Amino acid sequence: MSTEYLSQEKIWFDKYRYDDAERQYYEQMNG
Amino acid sequence: MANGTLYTYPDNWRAFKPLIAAQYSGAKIKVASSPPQFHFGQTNKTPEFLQKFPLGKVPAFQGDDGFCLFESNAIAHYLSSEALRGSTKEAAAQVLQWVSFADSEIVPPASTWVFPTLGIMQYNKQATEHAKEEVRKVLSVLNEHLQSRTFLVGERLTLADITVVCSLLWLYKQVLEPSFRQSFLNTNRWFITCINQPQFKAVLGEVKLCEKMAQFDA
Amino acid sequence: MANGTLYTYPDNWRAFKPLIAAQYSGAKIKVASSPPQFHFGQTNKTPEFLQKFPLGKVPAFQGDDGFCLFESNAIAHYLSSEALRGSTKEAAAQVLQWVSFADSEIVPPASTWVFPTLGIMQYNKQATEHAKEEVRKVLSVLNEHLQSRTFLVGERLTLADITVVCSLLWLYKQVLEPSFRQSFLNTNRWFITCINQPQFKAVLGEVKLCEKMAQFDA
Repeated sequence: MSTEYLSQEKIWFDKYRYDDAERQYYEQMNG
Repeated sequence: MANGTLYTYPDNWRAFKPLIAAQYSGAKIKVASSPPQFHFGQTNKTPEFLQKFPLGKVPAFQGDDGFCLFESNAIAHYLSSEALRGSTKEAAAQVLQWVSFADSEIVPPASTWVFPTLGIMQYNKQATEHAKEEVRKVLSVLNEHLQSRTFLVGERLTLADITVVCSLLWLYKQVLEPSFRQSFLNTNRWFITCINQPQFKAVLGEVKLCEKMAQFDA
Repeated sequence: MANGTLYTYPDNWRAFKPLIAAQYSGAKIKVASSPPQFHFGQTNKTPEFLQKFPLGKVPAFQGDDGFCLFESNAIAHYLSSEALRGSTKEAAAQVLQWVSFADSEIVPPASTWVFPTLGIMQYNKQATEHAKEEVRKVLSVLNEHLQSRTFLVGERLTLADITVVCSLLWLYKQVLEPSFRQSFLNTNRWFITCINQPQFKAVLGEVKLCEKMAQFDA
């Protein structure tokens, strides 16, 4: 039952992609 | 004492955090998780609920004095005792550090890995493999930190332990089979110490650790 | 007073939170954001840095007394005054509520919408349109809440305002053009009140609000 509710949770599944992209962007910016 | 009502759906790991905190602080919490008190998907969409909790998210807390709060970490902090929040400025900041760590470093990869095994999300091999690596890194960071510590902050259990344990629950129950978790002995010891505390058992019941890594449920 | 060094790369909105908090509390913070003090991508991968800050992420804080902390919300809380943290139990919980709200409700759609306009991420039309709706909802929740309030918690500025303003910065600078933000007059008024506080100006300088919604930078 609760797993059906779980599917309605708001999770940032792509967070790692955004973290990686942001890190690379600022690493490049900082040479 | 902050007594009141916690609105949630049953078995909500986010609701476990304030409920376990209340077990330590002695706050009296009525759980509204099934009709007629609360019907997830209906009650939290009514105007009176949204007036108190504008996002319509659960868990949501209403004190007997009418004080309303949403966001599980805020509710858990409010229902905690001073000892759970961290009794010095440094300890209080470290508690928040691990609470942030749980939300930003554990919840996303844990959900990516576990949800397909519960059949509530499409399986994606690349995403799952990446999530496994992130979980390995999280367990390793905790393992290092707990090398010489019983609990995450100071000498006693705090809201940091409650929050991180609750964010790891699905992983330990569903996919961290012995061969995967054997490299993180300190983390396993700490996790088992916590779930065996009477205050955790009162909310979680018996937590059975995963024996066979669940595969995605096509 | 918690004086120390904040390690970050320049212009890091997550670092603005503790730096603005320190402006209010009087904590003396040295910012290490460029060589030789700190080189993002190198220093934070060295063994000595990882020994203190196991995730290798920034911002990271080391007090003059040696106390180390990672996770920007924990650092901002540590560098805050009691007034900023919320002077009652209720206010302190509401501050944490808005801090959680910023991380869980604002940062994901703000990143999805803004990153492609900075050339940080690939543009994805469907994801961007969805993010715009999420941002609209966030601005609307804030607009309702600020209908009869000057600040988010209580009568005075707190860490809640600092955290939510910093999480909205990129949106207001990059994509919230006048036609988009005109429906959220209370939120706009509150945002401008905050960024015009001398403590915000000391860290952010002059914040220029977006005039034309930036499109993705192919």
